[in-house]
Order: sequence, then C-alpha cells, then structure tokens
Amino acid sequence: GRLLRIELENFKSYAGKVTVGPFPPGFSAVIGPNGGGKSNLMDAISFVLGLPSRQLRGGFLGDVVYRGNLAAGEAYTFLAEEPAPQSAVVRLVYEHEPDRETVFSRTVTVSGVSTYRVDSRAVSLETYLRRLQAVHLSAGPQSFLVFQNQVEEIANRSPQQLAALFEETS
Amino acid sequence: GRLLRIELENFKSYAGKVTVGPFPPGFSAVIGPNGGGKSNLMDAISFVLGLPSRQLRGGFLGDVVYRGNLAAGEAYTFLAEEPAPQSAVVRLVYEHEPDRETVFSRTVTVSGVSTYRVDSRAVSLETYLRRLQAVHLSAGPQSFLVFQNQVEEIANRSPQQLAALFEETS
Amino acid sequence: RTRRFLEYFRTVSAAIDGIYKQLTRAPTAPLGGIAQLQLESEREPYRYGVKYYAMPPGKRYRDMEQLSGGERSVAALALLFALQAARPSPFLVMDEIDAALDPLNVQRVSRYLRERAADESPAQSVVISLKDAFYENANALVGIYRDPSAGHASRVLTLDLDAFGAVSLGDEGGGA
Amino acid sequence: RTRRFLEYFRTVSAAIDGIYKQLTRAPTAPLGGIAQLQLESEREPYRYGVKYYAMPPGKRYRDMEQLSGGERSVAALALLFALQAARPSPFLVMDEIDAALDPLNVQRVSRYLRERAADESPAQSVVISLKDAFYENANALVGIYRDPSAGHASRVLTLDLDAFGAVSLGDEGGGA
Ligand SMILES: Nc1ncnc2c1ncn2[C@@H]1O[C@H](COP(=O)(O)OP(=O)(O)OP(=O)(O)O)[C@@H](O)[C@H]1O
Ligand SMILES: Nc1ncnc2c1ncn2[C@@H]1O[C@H](COP(=O)(O)OP(=O)(O)OP(=O)(O)O)[C@@H](O)[C@H]1O
Ligand SMILES: [Mg+2]
Ligand SMILES: [Mg+2]
Repeated sequence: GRLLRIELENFKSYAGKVTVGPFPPGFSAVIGPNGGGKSNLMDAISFVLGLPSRQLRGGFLGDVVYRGNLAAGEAYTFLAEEPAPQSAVVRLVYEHEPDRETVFSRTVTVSGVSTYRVDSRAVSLETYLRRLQAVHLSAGPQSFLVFQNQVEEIANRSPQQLAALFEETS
Repeated sequence: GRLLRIELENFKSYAGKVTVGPFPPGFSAVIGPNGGGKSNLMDAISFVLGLPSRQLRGGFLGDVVYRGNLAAGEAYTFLAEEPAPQSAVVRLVYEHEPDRETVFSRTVTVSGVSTYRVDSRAVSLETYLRRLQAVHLSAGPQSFLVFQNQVEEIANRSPQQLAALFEETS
Repeated sequence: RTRRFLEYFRTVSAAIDGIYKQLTRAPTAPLGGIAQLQLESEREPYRYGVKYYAMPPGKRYRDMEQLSGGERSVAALALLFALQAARPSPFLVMDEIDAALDPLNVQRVSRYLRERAADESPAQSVVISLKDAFYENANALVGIYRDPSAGHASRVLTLDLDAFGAVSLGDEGGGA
Repeated sequence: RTRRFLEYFRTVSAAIDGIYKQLTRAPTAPLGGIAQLQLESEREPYRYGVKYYAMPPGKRYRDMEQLSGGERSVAALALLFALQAARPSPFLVMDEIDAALDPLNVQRVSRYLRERAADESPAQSVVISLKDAFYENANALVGIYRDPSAGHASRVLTLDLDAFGAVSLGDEGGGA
C-alpha cells in the first residue's frame, strides 16, 4: 500500500482545508521554518491513525481544533466573518491496492469528542482500528512513527524497554 | 577574565597531552565529526571547574581516564610500549587580570580519586572552589554551561525549576 | 506470543549488522562498525529484555551511554530500520531524526532512505528535516510555512525533485 | 537571600524582552516577538516559581508546551542570555544549542553571540555546533577529530577566522 495524501481541515495550525500531497512512492522530505506546522502534520497522521490523545502534544484532545493566531483580545479574522471552527478533520487517503483508494477520516470537536469514518461511512473506533490493521496501518508503540526528539530516547532505553519495540501488532 | 586554553592529559578520548586553544576573547565554535571529542571537551571544562561526577556522562569518575580505542582483546597500542595511563589531568588556564594567568588543575586516578592544584600548588577541594568563585568561575546549576540536549529541557521546566536558574552563586 | 516475539527478534537480529554497516561505512572505514542484539533470556524475553550493542568504526565496545550523541542516533536508526526490514510498514513518518548527525552521517542516513525507496517495496517515507544535506536526497519536497495572507495559518507547497533529474544541490555552488 | 533573588530576578526580567526581540526580529516581523517573566509570589519566590511567557512573532500567546521545537529553543536561549546579561560569567560554554533551529534562527543566534563578543565585556563564548551556518559567524574555529595515526585519539586544530577578514562561507558558493 501507499500513502497518497493527507487532507486537514482546521487541525492545529492548518486553518480551513489544506491538502498535503500527493506523496510519491519513495522518500519525501518535509521542510520549512520553525513553527511552520511540520510536526503538526505528524500529529495529524498519528491522530488519523487513531493514536490516543496522550501521544499528541498538549493535554486535551479538543485543543487540536484550529484556534486563531492573533494576540489575545483580537478578533478571529482569518476566516473573516466566519466564527471559530468547532471541529477538526483529518483524512488519510491510502492506496491499498493499485488504483484503489481507502479514505480513513477522524473528526474531533472542541469538546474532545472523536468520530471515525472509512470511505465516508461512520464506524466505531473498534471497526476503524480493525480496518487500519487490515492494511497494516495500526499505530501502536510502532517503529514506523518516530516523533521529534524520540530518536535519542530510543538509544537510551533499558533492555526491557527495547523489548517493547519488538512487540508489534502485526 | 578570559579563558586562554585548556590542557588535557589522558582525559576521555584525548590520549597523551593535548592543548585546546588559544581561545580568542570572542566567540569560538567547536566543530568536527560525531564522536570526535567535542562533548568530551565540555566534560573536561566541567570537570576542571569542580563539578561533581554525576554531571559528567557515565557513572564512575575513574572512567574519564583515557582507555584505548581498540577492540576488546587487542593490546593497547597507541602509546606503543607504554602501559595504559593511570590518571587524567585537565588544566584550565585563565587570564584573571591582563597578562596574568592562573592555572586551575584537577587530576583523577582510575580509582576515582581527585586532587586539585592552583598554579601547581596542591589545595583542598574547598580552597579550589573558593579560588574559582573569586574569579566568578564557580559552576553550580549555572547558566554558563549548557550541555548537549539541555536547551530543550530548559524550555520544558516548571515554574519552580525555572526559579532554580535564578539562584546563582555569584 | 513468545514464539512470535522470538521469530521477529531473530529476523531483526539478522538484519541489524548489515544495516548498521550501511550507515557507518566510510572511505576511512570501508567495513563500517558492528552491531548486535542479544536476548537476555529466551524463555522470558520480556522480563530480561533485549540488549543492543553498537560499535562505531575504529572504536572499542562501549555502552550505548558512552557513545556520542550522533553515534547513538545512528545506532538507534539502524535498530528502527532493522525492525522495518523484518516487518515492513507501508510507510515511515519521522520527525527530525538527523538533529544530532554531522554532515557525513546525514548523507549516509538520507542515502539509506533514498536507496530503500529505490529497491524495496513498500519503501515510502515521509521525513521532517531542517538540513539541506538531508532533504536534497529526497524524491519530493513538501514545504510547510505560515502564510501571512491566510492569517498566518499553515500552508503547503509540494515539489517533485525527481522531475529535475539527478542534480545535487551541493554541486550548484561548486563545493561551498 | 530572597532579597538577592528579587534583585537578580528584576534585572533578568528587564533584559529578557529586548533579547528575545533580538532573536526573533525578521524582515517579515521587524518588531520581533514578546517575552515576559513573572514571579508567582514575591514573598515566597522559590515555592511558587517563575513563569516564563514567550510569544513568537505573528502568534497568539501559547504555553511553552505548545510552541514548536525551534520556537522553544529560541525562548530558552533568550532566557539563558538574559541571565547572563544580568550577571555575566567570564565565558559561556554551550553544546549543540542549535540542534532544533532552522537556518534563519541559526543565523540570529550565532549573530547574537558574535555581536555580544564585539561590544560586551566579558563576552567570550565556546559553542559546539554541527551547522556551518552557525559556525561561519565565529571569531575562531576549534576542530576536534579522531586521528587514525594516533590510535584514533582526539586531536585539535585551531583556526582564527578573523585573520581572513569578513568573508562569509555562504558567499563562496554563489548562494548554493
Ligand atoms: N490549535 C491550534 N490552532 C492554531 N495554531 C496552533 C494550534 N496548535 C498548535 N498551533 C501552533 O502550531 C505551531 C507549532 O507547529 P509545529 O510544531 O508543527 O512546528 P514545526 O514546523 O514542527 O517547527 P519546528 O521546526 O520548530 O519543530 C505553534 O506555533 C503553535 O502555536
Ligand atoms: N575514557 C575514555 N577513553 C577513550 N575514549 C573515550 C573515553 N570516554 C569516552 N570516549 C569516547 O569518546 C567518544 C565520545 O566523544 P564525544 O561525546 O565528545 O563526541 P562528540 O564530538 O561530542 O560527538 P557528537 O557530535 O556526536 O555529539 C566516544 O566514541 C567514546 O567512546
Ligand atoms: Mg517540529
Ligand atoms: Mg556531543
């Protein structure tokens, strides 16, 4: 399978609808200035793969909904007359077989309530995780997601902690 | 005052006698490949300023004495027929007044016993620290030594931990 | 469960030295370093854990703790890539894995990702990096920035590097 | 003791915003960001601690936790430099403080160290770095490497950059 694109809607620093991709089959590098939104993209990928909120930076899941960048007290002006968004959506578009796409989608409200869809059809979290697992995309304490500053931490692990890396959900 | 040079003798990866410097009055950058010995130089500076061994990487103070780089089982060959060194010395040469130098020196044996000298005269640890303090070189939880990976840690501190930074020995 | 663990462990263990050598080979060290994984106990693997030994070229064996920052990063990456070689995920997503690497190690890691993309399947990777020596080896660039005309929200530009042929950014400057 | 703390705190607190602005000014943000220190309690400063607020340009106030890696590094460095400005040590020794910084922030921090060396006294700094954009602004380079002809022990070469005049490495390559 292959990752085709990620669609973000009001997720962290991504106001409105933003599409990231298409990703080539090979090696893509994500670049840009400090604070630009690169790690936020990684958070979006963890989020849409169903990772629990403690894996995302910051305490409360509802905080991932876009909140304006203006100084406290200023009006929310990016979306001009529109009110602040009440939910964030991330879609992961995945080519599970040649020329056949699956769209995994997770929405969260400002109050931290998540809903899940596979190809626009609402499913339970259990079904969602099962569908991800079926295409080998279940993200446990995986070796396929490496967060900022985590590489050094791996080298510092005790033997018992290293053993945990070998316990993958296949 | 101004740091003039650091002399290392069998300290960590510095076999034999190595002089680092002269340092200009301004901004020096220490560069080189991974594993070259740059952080070891910083360890040498902390060491000669009297920092306790837990501030140095690795558990036991005697480990800072140079141990050959050869694979286990091979003879120690850098110093050819010489036996492995039994102690390490670091000297910090400091210009405390224009054209007047003070040499702070700390030696440690492979068994972890430290001895201290100021201008070649042996002194107690208490005297040594007092002499350092007199030239504003006492290294407590100081802001003047910033170790590898420590910058990010400072940003993550709680208010109580930040307060500790303000408690400098003058 | 223990049987699956042992099976997986053995495959990773067989792969790690080759990958570590690929990440540590250099003109001055054509053989590269040595890496090894050891199970403390085959019957209770989780309880006693997995010991990882990595020896950079030209160095005697030292605890992971005594390696330098960059040496530890290379060792950790070799382990991650070995886990992937044994049980590949469809894609890898990594954030600033090159933070502690010197320019030569940056080259080795980015070339590993490039070569892996060329010959393995699946071999897709999305890697965040601040270093041009790293991202110049990518197949595509995804640029993320704050757009002042969009209230400083994050926006994205994608660039297919393969469309430009095999030009290294480092060559344009004549070796600056 | 509390009195000395308060005295020191006030000096640092007065210095921090200016330094943070120096580290965050840019053509797109000529005023820079805003930084502020607050004592939770003047009578028991240690117990309640010191709160640090840093707002990068163009952003609304967020907890230090919500800033990006590079934004946090810049904020932390501003605090360290403010502590130094209030009570200078004879020299600074720092190890890879630029690990999380993008090329523009690397420039700002290394220029700060360069300017501090030019106009303050004492202003000596010894800073380990893997990035050429950082060390090209130094007055001198200290190169540390493993010498194969010395059993791979560490050896040192020093280079006085000021002796070459104000040439930036970045210019030689014509902007590669
Ligand atoms: N809910 C939100 N609404 C708006 N902005 C947000 C939200 N959550 C986070 N941000 C902003 O996103 C920025 C962090 O972005 P991110 O961590 O992705 O940067 P980065 O590109 O990884 O930078 P670095 O190179 O420094 O690691 C911060 O400025 C933060 O204020
Ligand atoms: N007592 C010792 N004898 C010999 N070598 C030692 C000793 N202690 C540490 N070393 C070696 O020093 C090296 C680490 O050096 P150091 O941490 O200074 O590297 P560095 O230049 O900071 O690298 P990086 O850029 O990766 O941080 C290791 O290879 C380690 O094996
Ligand atoms: Mg980041
Ligand atoms: Mg180091």
